[in-house]
Amino acid sequence: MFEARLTSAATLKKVLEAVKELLNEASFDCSDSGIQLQAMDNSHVSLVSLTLRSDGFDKYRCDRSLTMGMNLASMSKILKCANNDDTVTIKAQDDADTVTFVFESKKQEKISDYEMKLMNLDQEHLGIPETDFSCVIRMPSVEFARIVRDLAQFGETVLICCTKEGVKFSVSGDVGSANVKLAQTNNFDKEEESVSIEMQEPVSLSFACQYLISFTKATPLSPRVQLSMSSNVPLVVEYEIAELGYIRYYLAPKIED
Amino acid sequence: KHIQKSIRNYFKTK
Repeated sequence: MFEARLTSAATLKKVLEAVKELLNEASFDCSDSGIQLQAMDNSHVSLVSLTLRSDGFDKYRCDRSLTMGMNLASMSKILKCANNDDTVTIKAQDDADTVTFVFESKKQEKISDYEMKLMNLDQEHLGIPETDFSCVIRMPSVEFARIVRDLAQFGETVLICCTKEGVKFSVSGDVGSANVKLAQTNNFDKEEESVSIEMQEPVSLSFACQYLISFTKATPLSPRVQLSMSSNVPLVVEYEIAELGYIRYYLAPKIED
Repeated sequence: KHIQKSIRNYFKTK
C-alpha cells in the first residue's frame, strides 16, 4: 500500500508545472524515504531530478517500493480539478496498474477522487557524480527567470561568466547583443533578495536559452535558485521545495564547434 | 558556432 498526503494541492501543482514542459511522462519511484523522479527531456540534453522526502508529507506510507509511470499531461488534467487549498492524497495498491488522487476541501464538504492508469516506462537512470563546483551562485528565483526571459529574445545561446565580483549573462543574435551583470550583494538584512557567489575559480559556459526557460517554470516553488557550474560539466539549477525536498535540473553546456 | 551535446556525454547509465 502506498499513500502520500499533502495538506495543500498547490505544492503538487507547482511541482508538476516545473516538470511537464520538459517531460511527457515520468516514473515516480516511491520508497520509505520518499518520492523520486529522474528523467531526461525528449532530446536528452537536460535531466530533471526531483526528490520529495517522506517526512515532508503530512502522512506517508510506503509498504513496498514501487515505481509509478505517469503521463504528465493526464496528471495535469487531474490536478487542475483540485483547488489550491485542497488536501491531496496519492494512493496506490502494491503492484497496482492505477494510481488514485483524492482531493478533500478544507471543510471536508467535497471529496473527489480521480483514478489514472499507470504506464510501464522503460526509463534510463543516469548516475550523477558528486562534484565540487568551481562556482555556486545563489540569487532570487524571480530575478533569474527575468534575466533568462529577457535575454532569450535576442539569441538561442546564453554565455554565463562567473567571477568573484559577479555573474554576467550574455546573448548575441541577429538583432545585436545583450548583457546582464549581477554583482554580489552584501545585503544581510534581506537575504532573500541577495546575490551570493562562492567561487573557487572563474567559469564561462554557454547554454541553450530554451532549456533555461523551461527550468524557470519551477520559480513558484522557491524564492531562491542556486546555479552550480564547473568547466565542461553540466550546469545544475536547483530550487528547494520548502520542508519537502528539491528539484534539480542538469543542462549539458553548448561547446564551440 | 556552438554544438549541443547530450547529457549522456556527462552521466553514465546506471
